[in-house]
Amino acid sequence: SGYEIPARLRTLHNLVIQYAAQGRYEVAVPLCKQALEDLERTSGRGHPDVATMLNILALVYRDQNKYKEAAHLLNDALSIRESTLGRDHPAVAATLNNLAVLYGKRGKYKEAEPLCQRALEIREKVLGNDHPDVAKQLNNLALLCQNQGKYEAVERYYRRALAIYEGQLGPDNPNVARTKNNLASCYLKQGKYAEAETLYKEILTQAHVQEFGSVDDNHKPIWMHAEEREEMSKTQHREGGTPYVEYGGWYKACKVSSPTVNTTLRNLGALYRRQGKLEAAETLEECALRSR
Amino acid sequence: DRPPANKQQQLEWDDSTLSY
Repeated sequence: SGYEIPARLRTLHNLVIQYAAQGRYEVAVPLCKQALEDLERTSGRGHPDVATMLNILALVYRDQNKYKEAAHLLNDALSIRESTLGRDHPAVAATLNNLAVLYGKRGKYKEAEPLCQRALEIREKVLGNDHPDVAKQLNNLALLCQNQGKYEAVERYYRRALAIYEGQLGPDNPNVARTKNNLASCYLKQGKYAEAETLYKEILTQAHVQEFGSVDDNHKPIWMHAEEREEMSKTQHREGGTPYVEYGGWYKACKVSSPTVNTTLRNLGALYRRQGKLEAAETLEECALRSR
Repeated sequence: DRPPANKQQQLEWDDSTLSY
């Protein structure tokens, strides 16, 4: 775009961030407002620096949960950016996205959706259909649709995001597991338990493969252990309890690797419980507790 | 029948708005 944030605005931004982090909004806000006034006077209301300053102040308002005020500022910043950078600029997409986030925070999902949609179109146009930033945008769009109960759209968006992450970043990228987890949540909301279960198992198998390189008789993902333990409890009379199954250190591995895996353990555990597979559920829940 | 432990999903803010 050719636009660069002037050094003094950068400095001011850092200062504002520090004040905001300390909760000193009574200092941060007037500082921003004064700078905004100065910029408007010296550079004119439509200058890109004014848009940047509006963004900085919007962040402070956002941190104070003043979403309405923040959105007002971002709308002004949006008009400036559209007229100075063009309607299809990444900065316009980013501003649209953040506006959508602010609307979303206020539960205005219906208003947020078209903004998010436009941000998506810009990113597709500028970055191509398979860029990870497109997947990020799809993720936000899916979430907005989920809040409106538009599950068909949610599935479509998450599936696309998943394909992008898998294709561009590889199966081990944390975004893959995260998106699968989100998609599974969407399935659960619709009562599609089998589909959710498949995804949870995929996540756990992938986490296992990442740690041990393969799945074989000696290296099984945790859900296979859980189901075996379930089977054993059904076929054998438990006297003095089943000996504790050693998970091959798997839980240690998932401990550091990701909170998503932990969530997945608990979610699949809940699904097992729903099916009355209590031993299997306990196995996963225990693993989740250990790895927390 | 406990509800599944779904993590609260959050809309993601784009921090790049300040780098243009």
